[in-house]
Amino acid sequence: TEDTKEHDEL
Amino acid sequence: MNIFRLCGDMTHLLSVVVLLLKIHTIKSCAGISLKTQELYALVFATRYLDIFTHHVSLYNTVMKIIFLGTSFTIVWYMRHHKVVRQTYDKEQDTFKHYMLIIPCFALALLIKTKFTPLEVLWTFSIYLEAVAIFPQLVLLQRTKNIDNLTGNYVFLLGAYRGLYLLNWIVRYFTEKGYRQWITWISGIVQTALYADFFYYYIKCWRNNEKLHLPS
Repeated sequence: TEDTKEHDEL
Repeated sequence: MNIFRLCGDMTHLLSVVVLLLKIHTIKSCAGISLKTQELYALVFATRYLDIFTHHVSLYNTVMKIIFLGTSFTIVWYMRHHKVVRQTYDKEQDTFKHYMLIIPCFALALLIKTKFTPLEVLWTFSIYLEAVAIFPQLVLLQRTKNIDNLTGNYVFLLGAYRGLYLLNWIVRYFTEKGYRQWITWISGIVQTALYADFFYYYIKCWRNNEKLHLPS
């Protein structure tokens, strides 16, 4: 499964 | 941003404050692993390469600058400050960096979302963060008298990871199509590494004893 979110965490 | 994410970040920030308090005010880094601190500096340096190209929010950018700045400051203190460096338990802090860095980098080349330099380094930083606490945990086990600040520092770091897990659960149920397997699995591994420490931390705290880990 592909990750869907841009990196928005620290 | 949900409450768990914010509390997680604040706990992370507080852990850094506690560590800097010990180093800057008490002028001691006894019981702190330089190996772990150097790994964290590497984690932030490779993860936040997008700091000027990928804007998420002012909050994110400011926090990135803080974590980058403090992690390198801590390493500088432990390596170069003429008083602090003498309190470093060099003989006990024997873990080798490359034993963690090389496998993490290899894994990042194999399992990543996109094959671009930034993405591979970002993924590497996620894997490395998961295991970067290892030298610190080994050092704690070897330390006879763990002082309160060191114990609290590691506890806060573990709490930050636990709160991030709750943040992901909330996000999973509230954001459509949200998933990030690499981050999740690494985060679960990272939190699990603290389980043993948490057990003894809470046990000693409840018995009103000074923190000590069985060797």
